[in-house]
Amino acid sequence: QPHRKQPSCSAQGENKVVTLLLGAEPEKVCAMPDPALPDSDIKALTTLCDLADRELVLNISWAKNIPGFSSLCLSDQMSLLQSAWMEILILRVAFCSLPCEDRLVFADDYIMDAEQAKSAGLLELHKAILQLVRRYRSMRLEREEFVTLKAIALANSDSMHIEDVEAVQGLQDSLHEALLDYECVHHREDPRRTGKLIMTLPLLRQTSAKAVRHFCSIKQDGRVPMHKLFLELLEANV
Amino acid sequence: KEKHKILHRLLQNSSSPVDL
Repeated sequence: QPHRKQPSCSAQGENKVVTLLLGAEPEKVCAMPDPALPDSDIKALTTLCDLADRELVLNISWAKNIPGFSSLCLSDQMSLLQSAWMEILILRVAFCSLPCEDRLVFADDYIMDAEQAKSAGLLELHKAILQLVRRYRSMRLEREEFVTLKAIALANSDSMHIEDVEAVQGLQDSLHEALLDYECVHHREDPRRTGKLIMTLPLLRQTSAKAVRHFCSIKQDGRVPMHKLFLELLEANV
Repeated sequence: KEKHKILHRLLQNSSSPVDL
């Protein structure tokens, strides 16, 4: 790889990869909790699992639209998604929750405070995601940074089953480069901002692992109906 | 891979891949 020279930007100063990632963002999904069911922990968890399943379908199309992702072999595309799917879901919840104090925006029609999280048995997870939200809020995370960081989380998922390590490294490099270029143009005042953003990824990984463990135990309980894709990916992480 | 057939199918069928 050559050394970085000028940022690869359009005449308007926009990075091409970041622009493509903004265009690839999945549409918003509504949670639509079943009005016929009385409020309960089961209802809350059913709503979340159903929402996650529908988002996962959209996230697979999103991944295909990350510049360079679909050049990877199918097996590596699968391995990255199997490792990073929960990080991608959580990062989106964290970004959508930035305007809200102490509440998590799972969807526009499904916003959860600590009390509701406690009733659903999700208080620990709620706290962990809020820690991430506070990190991003203190940095004033921008949409361009969010979409790029989400793609980086996918490319950097540390799956143990990658076949073409060089190709995945190439994808990581191009996304990293895009973030560096964006920060170089938009945040010249803080040369460490890219590093600060990347340094939030361990907390995202930690939170995601916590969420996967929690939903695996819910799955074993067998009281919450789960759709097939959600189940398939939960099983991939065990 | 057989265990992950939904992911496999969705990856094969989803549209508009973008490559630089």
